[in-house]
Amino acid sequence: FSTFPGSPKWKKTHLTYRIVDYTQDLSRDAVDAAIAKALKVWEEASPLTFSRVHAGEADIMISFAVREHGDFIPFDGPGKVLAHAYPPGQGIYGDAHFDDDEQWTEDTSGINLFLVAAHELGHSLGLFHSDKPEALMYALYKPPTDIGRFRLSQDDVNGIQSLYGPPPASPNDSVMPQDSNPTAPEFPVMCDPDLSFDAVSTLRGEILFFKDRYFWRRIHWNHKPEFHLISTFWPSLPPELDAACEVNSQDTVFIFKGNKFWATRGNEIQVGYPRSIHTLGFPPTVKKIDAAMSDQKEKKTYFFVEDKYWRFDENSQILEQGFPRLIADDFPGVEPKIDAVLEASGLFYFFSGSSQFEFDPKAKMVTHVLKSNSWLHC
Amino acid sequence: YPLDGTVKEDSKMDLVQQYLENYYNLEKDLKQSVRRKDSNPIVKKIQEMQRFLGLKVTGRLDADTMEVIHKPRCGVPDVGD
Repeated sequence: FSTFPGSPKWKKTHLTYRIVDYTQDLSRDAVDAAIAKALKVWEEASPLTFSRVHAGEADIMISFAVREHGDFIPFDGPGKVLAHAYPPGQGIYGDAHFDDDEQWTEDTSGINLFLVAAHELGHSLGLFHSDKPEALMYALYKPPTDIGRFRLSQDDVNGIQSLYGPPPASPNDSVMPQDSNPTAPEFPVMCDPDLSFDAVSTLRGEILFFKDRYFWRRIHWNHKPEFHLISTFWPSLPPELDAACEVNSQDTVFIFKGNKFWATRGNEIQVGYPRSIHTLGFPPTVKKIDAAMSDQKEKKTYFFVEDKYWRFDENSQILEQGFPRLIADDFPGVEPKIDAVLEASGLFYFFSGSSQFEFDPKAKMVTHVLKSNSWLHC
Repeated sequence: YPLDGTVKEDSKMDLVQQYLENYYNLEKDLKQSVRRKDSNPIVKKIQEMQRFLGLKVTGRLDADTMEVIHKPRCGVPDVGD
């Protein structure tokens, strides 16, 4: 999926729409129903809700027109361009225009109005085109064989939820993208008080919080963390990571899952990875890493595994003698099992479930206990 | 009839250039000199379009590519501002 440049989105989740005029190809009821059904597609996959107004200005103004129709982007007669729409915003922005030189139908004998409307309203909500042929937001008109069984693809769901998040949890959640599996986890909710993380790492001044197939990206100049699929930046990485840490001196983030680890510079996975974690010197009894953190000053990288930890010397590139040591001995107050760990401003932040322990290595004590998602401005 | 052929080739190039301008940000003020379909900017844009729409990336106006250009679609661009 993609969003318009600058990712414009509505600052509210309840939007109004108005059907300004109608095509002669269909009854008014049929047009009303097609538009309502198209909006429902997006309602079911996001926190957005829509209500119809019959006069005045609405957020989304829907109209039919031919050739030049007042926005300097004329339609082109039958075929080719079917419709266009504008990204969220005031005035013409958010509006959707349909070319009335097309033959609009309720089935696929002509151009199916519901399908094109669902696509155009995706633009009105902030989605740009997708390069996935199975996605609703794919640029070319591709009516499914059975229009009655239309479902958003996972790509469409990921797109709308990258802008607005998932629908509020409701017992009868009905949106299950057509290519998802029923056991697929729900989308993580950023300010869920019970939110825990799989891994946390800095990356060139940003902080990444990994969860399931997604990650939040906290950028210092942007108060609102971005929400992305891991696969958008690192297609070869698996979901549900175990650990991640940045070694500044190498401008590299090391990412761990199971007995493998990857090295990435920005979003470039380095050649020769993944490698086995045992190439770092871990004994065969270590099956996976729970959390990892690199102390830039000391040039030491800490690896946490269940109730113990190892320390890796970045200069000699070997695990130090005298390890593993018990976490409880050297980090009193930090309760295993640790999900993730982050070093910031000389303090260590241990994430365990929905709790986060701020640890001062000089004072050798926990100085604060916070919610795990406190970094996400919740 | 080379003249006839040229006319057909020209209208094909018009169509392609229009498509690339509308949806792939091809600069509208392209000089005549780069109008040839083997000019670099055009080839690059054809490849960008083929990649985005899931076609075989050849950089040439092969039959599949020409077929897609005629298909009904949304008027919103595929890339760019």
